[in-house]
Amino acid sequence: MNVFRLIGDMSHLAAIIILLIKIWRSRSCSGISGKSQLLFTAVFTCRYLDLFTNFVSIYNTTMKIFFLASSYATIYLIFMKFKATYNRNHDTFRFELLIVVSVILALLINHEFSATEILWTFSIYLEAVAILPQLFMITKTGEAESITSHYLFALGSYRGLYILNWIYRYYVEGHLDWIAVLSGIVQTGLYCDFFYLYITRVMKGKNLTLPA
Amino acid sequence: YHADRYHDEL
Repeated sequence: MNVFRLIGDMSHLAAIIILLIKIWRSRSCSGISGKSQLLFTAVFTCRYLDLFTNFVSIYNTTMKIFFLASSYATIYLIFMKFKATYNRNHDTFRFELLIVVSVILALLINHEFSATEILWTFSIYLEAVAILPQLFMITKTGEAESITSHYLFALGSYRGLYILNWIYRYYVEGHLDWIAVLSGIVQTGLYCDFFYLYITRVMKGKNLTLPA
Repeated sequence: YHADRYHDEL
């Protein structure tokens, strides 16, 4: 554990909590892509199957259980409790494609051809692109509520901080997992446009609206 | 097996 990793995890945790608070307080999931949330739930489910086989630390186990439980809770809120507020007609990204491509890539490029390892690799590839339906939705509507943009900023920062963590681990521990690193770079890269808008608009108290 | 080496991340 190093400081980048810890702040990254806290940022991830903050993102999830911000999203749950936004939905719960406003009694609405408007502006949130249910498809991205489904993909994140699939990511956590496939990656954290090792909860049953591999103990790392109390911290690790607690975080995994929280991420799993909160992602299923989010899905429940979007598709059941507050489904009347879900903007289905704006959430039109073909997310099946992301799953298919991630499955194929995981089968072709992995560290070891075993079930758990391929599921882990799939979750890494899928996570890299899971935000695309959400970003697509914002592009389509041309705006996002400020709480939604805080959520996206925290979520995007998390993988960026992991990149610093990987650089640190490479130099200090000699540890390098290029599947996670390359996917993490792609994942962070997808947020670049959003980060720019967030820093230039939301941080100055304006709403996140896309330039026409 | 790689898992014990790097799947300590979230």
